[in-house]
Amino acid sequence: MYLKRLEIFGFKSFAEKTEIQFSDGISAIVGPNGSGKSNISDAICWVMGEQSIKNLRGSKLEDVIFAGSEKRKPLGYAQVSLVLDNSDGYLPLSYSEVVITRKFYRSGESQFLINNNECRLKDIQELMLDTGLGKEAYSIISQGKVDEILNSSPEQRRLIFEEAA
Amino acid sequence: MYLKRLEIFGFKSFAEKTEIQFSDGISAIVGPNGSGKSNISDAICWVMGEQSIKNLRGSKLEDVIFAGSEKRKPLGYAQVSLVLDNSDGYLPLSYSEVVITRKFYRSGESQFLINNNECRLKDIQELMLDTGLGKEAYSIISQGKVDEILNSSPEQRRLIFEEAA
Amino acid sequence: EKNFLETISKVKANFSLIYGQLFEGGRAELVLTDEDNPLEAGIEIIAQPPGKKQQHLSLLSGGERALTAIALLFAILRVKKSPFSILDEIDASLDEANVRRFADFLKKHAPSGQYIIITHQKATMSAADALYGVTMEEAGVSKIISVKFDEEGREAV
Amino acid sequence: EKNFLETISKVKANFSLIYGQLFEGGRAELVLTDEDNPLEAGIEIIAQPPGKKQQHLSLLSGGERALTAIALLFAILRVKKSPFSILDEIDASLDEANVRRFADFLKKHAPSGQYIIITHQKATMSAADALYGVTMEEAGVSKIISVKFDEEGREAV
Ligand SMILES: Nc1ncnc2c1ncn2[C@@H]1O[C@H](COP(=O)(O)OP(=O)(O)OP(=O)(O)O)[C@@H](O)[C@H]1O
Ligand SMILES: Nc1ncnc2c1ncn2[C@@H]1O[C@H](COP(=O)(O)OP(=O)(O)OP(=O)(O)O)[C@@H](O)[C@H]1O
Ligand SMILES: [Mg+2]
Ligand SMILES: [Mg+2]
Repeated sequence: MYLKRLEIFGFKSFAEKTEIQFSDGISAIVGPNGSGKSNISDAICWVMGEQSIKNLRGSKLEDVIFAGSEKRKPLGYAQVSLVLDNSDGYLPLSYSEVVITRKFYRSGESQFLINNNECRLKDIQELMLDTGLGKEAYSIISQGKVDEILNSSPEQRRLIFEEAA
Repeated sequence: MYLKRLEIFGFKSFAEKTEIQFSDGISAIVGPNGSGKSNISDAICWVMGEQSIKNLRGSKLEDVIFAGSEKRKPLGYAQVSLVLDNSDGYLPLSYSEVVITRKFYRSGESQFLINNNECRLKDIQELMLDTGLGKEAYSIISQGKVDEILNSSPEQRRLIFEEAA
Repeated sequence: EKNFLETISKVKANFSLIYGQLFEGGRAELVLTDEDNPLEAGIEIIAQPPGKKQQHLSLLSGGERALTAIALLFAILRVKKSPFSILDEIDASLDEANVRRFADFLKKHAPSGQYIIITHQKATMSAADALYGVTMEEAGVSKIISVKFDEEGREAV
Repeated sequence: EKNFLETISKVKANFSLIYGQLFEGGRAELVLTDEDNPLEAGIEIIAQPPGKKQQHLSLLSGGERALTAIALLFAILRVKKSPFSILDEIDASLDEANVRRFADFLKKHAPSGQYIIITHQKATMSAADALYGVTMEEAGVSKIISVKFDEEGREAV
């Protein structure tokens, strides 16, 4: 299983509908300071069910929606879709392609979809947890946090390993 | 006033007596990971009176003494001398050159000197405080800590500014 | 439980191996704080860069700590496969030589799986199969340009 | 007290100026949380990179935050002179263009005083008057090689 495509629209600095086709293997994301690289990582965390706005460097929920620029108005919602290639059946769903979508409106309304079927946030979070994806599974390391694993106490570290096992 | 020379012996990775002649102006310290650059910064903090071993990345006081390597035995003490050019009379001492020395033995014994006259740690700390030197005065920024100033609360920041004024 | 002990022992073996590869020597280990009580014990990290004496992790340099953490990360990934990993500037503290070692390791020995790695380092970029450039031609608006490296050479998409 | 208000107002002016120089545009300000109670008020930082909308500092990128902090550091140093500053890898998060801007600023406009700056960045090294190389020819033992740049060119010491 791998991350086939990411579609971002209205999420943080992605004012324009943006599609990123990822290849299996090693992809490097590069660009100047402030261009939006870590925002891509945030988009992936967010669509996978991240609930703490602090973990997305925000202070209020609507911080994930494009706030506008000097030339552009703010947008009304943020939407991210994660397209996973599931031809190896890694995800416990009978689709060879699984699309997870999350939408958040300024009104505070949220929408969650798995393969275009509405679901709850919980369903997405559980799907991700069952398949060992996300920050707890070491699959996402945020900027400035690489040596965080060295800072935990021996006991905390055991808990982390227990979950990983 | 400026930092004229630093003499390090037995402090952290400086197993050999080392002298660094600094010029007034901009000096860049470069070298591979783990070579000892930040240890130089630690040596300067330490000789200026830093008391918290945590702020020097250690866990016990004797962590500042050269602990040995695969080929070398540990040393018995750490010593750092900071030579300050005082021809402009910036420091309230009647010397054109002021040497601050700190020595720490594995036994836990400490020695402090200003121009080779024994003094207390307190004397060194007060001298540094009066002349606005050290971490509180923004003159020392540790590795990984540059944006720390952005993290303080508005109230904390005011306190910092009050001390700076 | 048995699963946990097995996982720990595999990560342990891989961590020591990968550390030695990334540091080109030295040694590191995961150590249980209580060998007689493995299911309750905490997990300590012991690390000793080549030629140096074993010391508290906190005394290691910024770059040494980053490389040690990278070794542990890869050890875990090798044992507990993750379909994809998103790594945001994990090479930021590494000097030129260490970035090259990291990039080589990534290219030749990284645990199988998809890696999406954000970086400013050229050596890390050269280890990638595909490059995605993020720009802000229009201030405040992110845009992506994708460049794939394949057998025939670069091909802008 | 009067001293404090004067200090704040000078740092404020310098911060806005230096931010504009380092970011080549944009704006930033120090703002009192309570204008009517300046001696008790907290100090907020407002920062807006060129062309972007003003947002919470936490949303800024790693490099933008570092450059903003550098602008504030220099603003404080310009007002409250420090005989010397020790700066350990403050340019670590900056991309190539920003490292160059930082290095240029350091060379041409940095507040007077002595700077001892630890760096891995070539542009920052080229702004220096003297270079000190730290090496470990013998594992675990630091050694210093000093190279001075003066009007006649490099001269190893
Ligand atoms: N809701 C939002 N609306 C508009 N812009 C936003 C929003 N949230 C964040 N941004 C902007 O996104 C930019 C940060 O992007 P990001 O953190 O992805 O940068 P980066 O490419 O990782 O840079 P660096 O190399 O410095 O880490 C900031 O300038 C910030 O103002
Ligand atoms: N008491 C000690 N005895 C011997 N070696 C020590 C002692 N304390 C620290 N060290 C060693 O000093 C090294 C760290 O040095 P330092 O932090 O100065 O590196 P650095 O040059 O700043 O590297 P980086 O570029 O990665 O930040 C570590 O390898 C550590 O083991
Ligand atoms: Mg980033
Ligand atoms: Mg360092």
